[in-house]
Amino acid sequence: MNLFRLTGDMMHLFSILVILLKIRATKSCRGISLKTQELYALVFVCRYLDLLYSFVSVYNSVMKVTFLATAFSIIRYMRYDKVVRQTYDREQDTFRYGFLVAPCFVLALLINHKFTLTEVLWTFSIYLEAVAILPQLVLMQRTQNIDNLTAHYVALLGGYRALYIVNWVYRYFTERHYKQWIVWISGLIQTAIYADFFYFYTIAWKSNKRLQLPA
Amino acid sequence: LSKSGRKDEL
Repeated sequence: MNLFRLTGDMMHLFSILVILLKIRATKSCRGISLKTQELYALVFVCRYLDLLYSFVSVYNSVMKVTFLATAFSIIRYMRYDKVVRQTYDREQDTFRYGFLVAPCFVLALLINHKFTLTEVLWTFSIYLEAVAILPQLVLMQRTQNIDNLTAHYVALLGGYRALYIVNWVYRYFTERHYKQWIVWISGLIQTAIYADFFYFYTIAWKSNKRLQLPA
Repeated sequence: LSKSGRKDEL
């Protein structure tokens, strides 16, 4: 465990806590894409199946369980909470996520380390995570009224994967045999998807204004 | 895990 990886994980954790805080404190999920949240839940379920058959560390297990629990908690609020669900931007959040899930699954069947059920699902989760933010980015571009918590949420999520890239570089040079092309290329694509967002996020932050994405 | 420790990441 290095500092880049740990900071990345903490950003990931905080991003989720920011959303939960927003939902619980304001009783509103305005600006949050349920599609993205559901994709992340699917990502976590497919990736953390190994909770059932392998153990890495207490840290690892606690984080995995936390990610799973919070993902489903957010979905529960957005779908079923009497107050919160009325604030969901149903008409705007129309991204057809089948167009993300299907290609990622086919790609996982074709490009993987080992053709076994858990390995293919794990690979699928890596590919899907890379693009899972897209419905959220599209929603933000549509609504044009992005509150600070939502902006910070996306920034933390983008920062998490960017720090993982630094962590991979670090590990490549400090650990023998540390090579993982599937994760690296997916992670690079995932981070690149945020580039545009970060450009406008930085501008808004510097000028102390509310984030606005061009239509 | 022996496989380059990739699954110790989240």
